Amino acid sequence: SSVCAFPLLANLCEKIKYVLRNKLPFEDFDGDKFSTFPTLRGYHWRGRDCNDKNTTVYPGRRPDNWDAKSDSNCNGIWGVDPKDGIPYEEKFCKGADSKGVVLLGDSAGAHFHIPPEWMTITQMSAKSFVNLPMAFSDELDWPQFSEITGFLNSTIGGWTDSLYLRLRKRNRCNHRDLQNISQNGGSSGNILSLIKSIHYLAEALLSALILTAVFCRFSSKTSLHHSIKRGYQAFGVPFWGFLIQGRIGILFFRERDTLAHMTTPKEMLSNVVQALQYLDSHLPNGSHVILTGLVDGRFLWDNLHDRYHPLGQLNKDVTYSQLYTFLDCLQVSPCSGWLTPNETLRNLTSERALQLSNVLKEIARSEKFANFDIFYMDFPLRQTAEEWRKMGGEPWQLIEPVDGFHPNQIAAALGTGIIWQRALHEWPQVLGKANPFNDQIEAIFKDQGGH
Amino acid sequence: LYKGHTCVGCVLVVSVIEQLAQWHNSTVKAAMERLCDYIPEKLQGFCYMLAELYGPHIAELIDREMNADVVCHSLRLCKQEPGQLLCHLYSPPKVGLSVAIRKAKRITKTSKDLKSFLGF
Repeated sequence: SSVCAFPLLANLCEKIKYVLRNKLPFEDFDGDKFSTFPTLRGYHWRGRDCNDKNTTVYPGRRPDNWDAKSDSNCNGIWGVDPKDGIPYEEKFCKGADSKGVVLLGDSAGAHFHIPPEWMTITQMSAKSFVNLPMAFSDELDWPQFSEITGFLNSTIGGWTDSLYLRLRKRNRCNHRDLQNISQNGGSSGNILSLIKSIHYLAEALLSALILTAVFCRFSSKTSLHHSIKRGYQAFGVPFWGFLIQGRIGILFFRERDTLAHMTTPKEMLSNVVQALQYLDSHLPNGSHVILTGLVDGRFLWDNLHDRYHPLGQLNKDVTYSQLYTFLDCLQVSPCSGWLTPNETLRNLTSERALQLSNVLKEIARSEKFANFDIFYMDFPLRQTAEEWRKMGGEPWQLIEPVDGFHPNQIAAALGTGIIWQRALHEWPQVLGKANPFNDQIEAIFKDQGGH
Repeated sequence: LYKGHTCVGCVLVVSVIEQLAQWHNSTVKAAMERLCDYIPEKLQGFCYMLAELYGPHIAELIDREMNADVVCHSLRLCKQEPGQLLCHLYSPPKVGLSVAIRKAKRITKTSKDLKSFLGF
């Protein structure tokens, strides 16, 4: 019936299914959910494990005895200062308000990207496909360059800026403390199970919990096993977090009648409050959550519909409007509410998006939680486009060229700066303090083992 | 849904092959070999296997000026679900998309190995 029916392959299949369903690293010898392998949910997605044979050693944990003897939290800071016998981790990171970054999200959060050079004939060569195996083993996502957890220099255009890099620069104790638990097709329907994937293990430092709760996606709830790793509420150090709502990937509809299947404000309220209540029973006290509103997806049609798609560059015969119609006809459109020639439907979709953003605003205003405070900010698409215009760019250059739908590398990097500035000015407590010992950490530990 | 994604994938790949042959002024077969040569070594075997199976039919249909929509429908990698529209990316051929697809299906019908592969 299937290749997995063969006895010899049954175990391997089970492991592959377990890993895929739970967003866990495929190669993780000590089972601590961190890996030394890049793809297959490895260190492109989570801080690189510095000892994959010891399950108590992983990024983001509370240091073991101030890491006097070894680096238990993989931030590259360990050992004892011979001058005074004080462990470096204690000297430089104790009370430093260290934080990591955890993102629960959709394809935008995971940074979905299909290289346009794979279908641009005029420039095609063997070089065009060098990244193909890595791209497929990372599900066509590039979290290592992404807006929230990116840490490698971009090789897909633009540049890398991320909340993680900024947190690390602010406090070098945060080195390698990142987790991107996103999935292509994330939605408010499965954000709850995604949040349950926050696997609480002993000792956690402060960490930024960034959730991209994608909603309005009409899809069945998928049960995701626990895959985010953090500390128990009892002795975890406060998280802080973002609940980033409404990435562009919000309107997935398999149904013909889009509006009838769009998440309603009532469902939205229920999904997000459930998710937050779950978090409240698991996050350490003193955490923070920031909700962001939905994007106005009319941006996509307005800026792309009559432009040629990479496939249509050679013969000028495929526009984004044709691509959107084709995907919608096949019922695989990622966003049939906005990627449509039907202006009325686009406007109605934006109207609903605004209603859902208002639900989030109301949640942030009125809901109270024991272990975290909660804030709201609009999704910064307009500011991103404005920033890019000031830099001489055009709006269509902020959208992935092949799928005509996801924010691209430039949009991701610009978005980081906007979110960071907003948090810095309005909720500085969320970002933790700048560590006065950064220079000393760098002087002694250089790149802290890199990534 | 996977059918929809399969159809998108087929139209993308056949379009690239068609345009490679056009850009390099080569046969479709040569274009497929060129594309497989571009792909990293460890995946080339898979590429050549697909080229072996589908190549002759894709070549025959493209040589008859059929576009990626027609090719993929005739290979049954794109399907028109009952009651659904006939999905296509490119502007339909002058003779009409349905007519072109029927003609293409007649051409591929004769192929035994394709039938067995599609069954697999």
